[in-house]
Amino acid sequence: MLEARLQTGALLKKVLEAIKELITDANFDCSDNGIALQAMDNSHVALVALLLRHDGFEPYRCDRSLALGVNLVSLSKVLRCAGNDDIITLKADDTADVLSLTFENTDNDRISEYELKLMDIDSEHLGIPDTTYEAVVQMSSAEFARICKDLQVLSDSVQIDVTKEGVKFGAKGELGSGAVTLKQNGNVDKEEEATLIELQQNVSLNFSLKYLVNFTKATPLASRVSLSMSSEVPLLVEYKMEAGYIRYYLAPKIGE
Amino acid sequence: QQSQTTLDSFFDPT
Repeated sequence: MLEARLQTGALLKKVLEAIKELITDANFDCSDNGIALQAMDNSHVALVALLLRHDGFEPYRCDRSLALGVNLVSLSKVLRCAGNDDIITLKADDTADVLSLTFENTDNDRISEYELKLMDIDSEHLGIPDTTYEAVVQMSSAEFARICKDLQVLSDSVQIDVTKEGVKFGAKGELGSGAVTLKQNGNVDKEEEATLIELQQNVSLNFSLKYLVNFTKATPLASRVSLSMSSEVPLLVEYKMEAGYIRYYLAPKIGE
Repeated sequence: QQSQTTLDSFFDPT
């Protein structure tokens, strides 16, 4: 059986907000290690890989690996019944036909209990090869969200060019064109806002802005985001949390 | 015109 108690229930609410528009149904794979999820969107253009490590929960108990098939829209609806400061406990027994959720307020004088019906989801698990990326950009997650949203006014896609000087996000469309360049600035006072670039080779890649904007729904989970790129391989957008991560992979656009 | 690729050719089912 699974028992996982999360002191900051708001984290789970934010995680659901960050994935529920990209994927509808997914298995939460529970094991000793924690709770993981991997799923592609319907069009197989983007993939979400989530890990909530066991040490983020107190206590965390999972005797036997379990796959909890969840409709994410339903789960996010139930999570809306939890207060932002509530402690959330997830429980499932080995038959895994329901997921029990308990929300306790901080005064511990209001306890609400919900049960969500689970479903059988036959999803294939994909092997994600270890990749050494040609360019890795670390930047403010709020800045990345702003750039994606701003450029979406101009075009459906963005060209990302990374050199050792900086990273340029450019978009061209019917009404005109726009570009935002962030210079590498490791010396800024505010570490959280620094743009850092690790570069083996310059890269120039095109991606759908619709998906990137969707990924930025994870912004409340982390102040930093990393963009890992190599020519003609999927972009990796990673938000690191205290005990885990949310990674998005996006297939590039090719051709002129 | 650019075309959108998919992830199928990059990631293998395990």
